[in-house]
Amino acid sequence: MKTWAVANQKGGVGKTTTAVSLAGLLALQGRRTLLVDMDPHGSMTAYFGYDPESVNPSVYSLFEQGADADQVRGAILPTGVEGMDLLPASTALATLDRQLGARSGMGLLIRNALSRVADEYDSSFLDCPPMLGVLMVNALAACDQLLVPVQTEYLALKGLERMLHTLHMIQRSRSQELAYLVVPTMYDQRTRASVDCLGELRRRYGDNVWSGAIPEDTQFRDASKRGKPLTVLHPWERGSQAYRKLLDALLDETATA
Amino acid sequence: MKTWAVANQKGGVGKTTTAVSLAGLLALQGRRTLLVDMDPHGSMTAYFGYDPESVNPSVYSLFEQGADADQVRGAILPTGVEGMDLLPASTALATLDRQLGARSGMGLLIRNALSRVADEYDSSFLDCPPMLGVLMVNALAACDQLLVPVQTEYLALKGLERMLHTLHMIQRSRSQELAYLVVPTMYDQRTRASVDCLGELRRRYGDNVWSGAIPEDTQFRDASKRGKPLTVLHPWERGSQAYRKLLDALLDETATA
Ligand SMILES: Nc1ncnc2c1ncn2[C@@H]1O[C@H](COP(=O)(O)OP(=O)(O)OP(=O)(O)O)[C@@H](O)[C@H]1O
Ligand SMILES: Nc1ncnc2c1ncn2[C@@H]1O[C@H](COP(=O)(O)OP(=O)(O)OP(=O)(O)O)[C@@H](O)[C@H]1O
Ligand SMILES: [Mg+2]
Ligand SMILES: [Mg+2]
Repeated sequence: MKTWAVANQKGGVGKTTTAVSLAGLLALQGRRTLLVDMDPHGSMTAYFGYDPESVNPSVYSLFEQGADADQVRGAILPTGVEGMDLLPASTALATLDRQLGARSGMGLLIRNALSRVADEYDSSFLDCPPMLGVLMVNALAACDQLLVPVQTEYLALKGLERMLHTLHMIQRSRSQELAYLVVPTMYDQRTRASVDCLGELRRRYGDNVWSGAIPEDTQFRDASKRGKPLTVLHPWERGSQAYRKLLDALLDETATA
Repeated sequence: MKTWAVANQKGGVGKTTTAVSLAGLLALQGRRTLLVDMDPHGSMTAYFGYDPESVNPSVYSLFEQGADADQVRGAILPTGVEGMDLLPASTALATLDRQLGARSGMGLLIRNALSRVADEYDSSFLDCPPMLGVLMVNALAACDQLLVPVQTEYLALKGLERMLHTLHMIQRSRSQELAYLVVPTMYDQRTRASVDCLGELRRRYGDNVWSGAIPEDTQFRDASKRGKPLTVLHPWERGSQAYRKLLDALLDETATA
């Protein structure tokens, strides 16, 4: 199983949309994919029609009660898309940092949980909340590669630098490399600021930026109402086509990884 | 001094943009406004050209070292807009929840800090991070009214209900009312989903939703590059005009509050 974490401390950049879109494409190709919602706000869980306030078991209960194979399998839900399952988030995740506090050793919980079901899925996507904390530490430890969606706008560039600096520090303390790919999102080629930002991203981050960009596409908003990924509902839409190209690039890399 | 907190656990809905835009309008009217950045990602601090990684003192140092009048005044920075000052965020705020853990009594720190400078400003805006935690508890305790920017898209509606439920609970434990106003943002009247969502928001939340809506306007992205609010740079832009109407509604209410 190959695991991608999708993260950015900046909010509303397309993290959930990226995870759901890529998983939808893999499901269409007949691969089994596990989506993991690590966001206390539970956007992905709500996307597939579940209620983060009442869903139980969930990612949170794995922290609370342990994550052996039965507990992990017991928390997994169907998404209504063949081959795509969900490990849901509960709103109680918002209390995790306060509860765990300085207690160490909880940084590998998600990685261990995923290893219990690794032979049942081809890939998994971890949807991260817009914050740096114990959930982020878990996602970094559990993933093979980090995808960082970045809106093509000026302030987002500054925030990216700071965040990558922090993530490098977390990985260094575990003597691990940070394997990341920046994914430009909500790109609007008619807006000067968007075009300039994309150029700046490529100048600064070189090969760590995907060679394409996800275009601004209002169909993403509509798809969330239907509870299915846009890539499953309308595979020929501009937004879907862009995610297909991204997936091709990611699978290419996998082949050589 | 009247204090507004701008919050929503959903990311990227226009919290920072709302705080900066409203404060800019008040500054143009000759009123003194204090912006408080409570987001560990420091979007607002970076907006005005400061570095959240190195800025010190900051909101974080008030938690660490105390918030008497000198400490609060000592942390306030100019924004380059006459009459508008900034209490900056530092990236260290990301560790606050873990550090404070179950320690009680830190929920009133920001309210007490603001009271030290209340006679030097007409109004203040607290820009909250997209999370529920000790910073949110502080913002609720410190504000007279909560502004909740909500993107007019389907998933945002579900998330709003859950969040308001949690905020009501926090306020109830302090036997306080939750005074909030939902502000529809990024409204695109050409998109069916946007129009439907606005209608649904009004149906569900009645008078707790502002009667207007902030339109989708790419000029907001461009303004952040210039480090000035759009309402100061281009007061006649569609986006600025919408915030002017919102401010009128807020000041009307203040008059009767
Ligand atoms: N390429 C795109 N073009 C237009 N809209 C998009 C695009 N990608 C995502 N969106 C919309 O932008 C909003 C934010 O996307 P999403 O919720 O995926 O971001 P996020 O980073 O997961 O947010 P959060 O920080 O709250 O977790 C949603 O309304 C989504 O439908
Ligand atoms: N009305 C609008 N129309 C178009 N773009 C907007 C509008 N309001 C804000 N934006 C843009 O949307 C992005 C997100 O806005 P902003 O950073 O203010 O949201 P936020 O809720 O503060 O995000 P976070 O959750 O990360 O704190 C920014 O690029 C901003 O320029
Ligand atoms: Mg998300
Ligand atoms: Mg913000």
